[in-house]
Amino acid sequence: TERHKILHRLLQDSNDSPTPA
Amino acid sequence: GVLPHKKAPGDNQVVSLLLLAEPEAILAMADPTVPDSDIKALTTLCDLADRELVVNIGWAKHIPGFPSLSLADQMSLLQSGWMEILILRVVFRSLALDERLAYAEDYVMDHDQSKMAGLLDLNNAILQLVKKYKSVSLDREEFVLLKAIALVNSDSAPHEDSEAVQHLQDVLQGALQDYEAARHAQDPRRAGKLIMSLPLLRQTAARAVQHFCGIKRDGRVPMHKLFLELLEAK
Repeated sequence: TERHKILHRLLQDSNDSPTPA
Repeated sequence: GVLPHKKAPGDNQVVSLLLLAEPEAILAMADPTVPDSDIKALTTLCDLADRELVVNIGWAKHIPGFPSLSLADQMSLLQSGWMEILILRVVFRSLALDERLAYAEDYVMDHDQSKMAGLLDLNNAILQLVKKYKSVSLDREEFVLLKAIALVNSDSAPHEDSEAVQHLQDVLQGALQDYEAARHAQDPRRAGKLIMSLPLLRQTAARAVQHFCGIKRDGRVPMHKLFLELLEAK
């Protein structure tokens, strides 16, 4: 989960803004 | 006697929900001030892929039954299936085109552009899928079902709750069978034919991941974090 924190966050919330560079 | 309620042919709730969940088209918005080059093309595609991934994770949460899976199983399915989803979307957008791939409505790649970006082999492999689905006139309902099936069937590793994943696979496959029985009754093998296209999709996606991992190692193309995270998951 630590390695895949963005996927984890997106699955848990409904944030659909672009991910940082 | 009262007749049991009979569903209208093609009244398929899973299909209706998947059609509703289908994300809006995303534009590539290639920078018009930068001259065309392989780096520009790949930068545009990697940026587009990152934004596509965000909406596709949102989409996955609308697949009936997907949010009920454990978070670990949702993650492992997306970590294995994300590229299949991206490619299937490109393929479906390209069905009306001839030998060109619509990565976005404003980003269509032909042979020469594919060559310039170093994507000729990969794009030719994706065009094979386009050809396959053109030959059966894949419709939008079948596209959304196949995309969901590809995702829930993407991971061969053991799941935290394999029964729940299996149940979701059964529900979606059943929805495809029901849809075909109602809409394409003249071709009883159509559902099977579509399912049999999935190995080529997986093979093509594996090739794409391998190619973009090479681009990542090369380090000349900026990549956003979600795209990088999922490339690394492979």
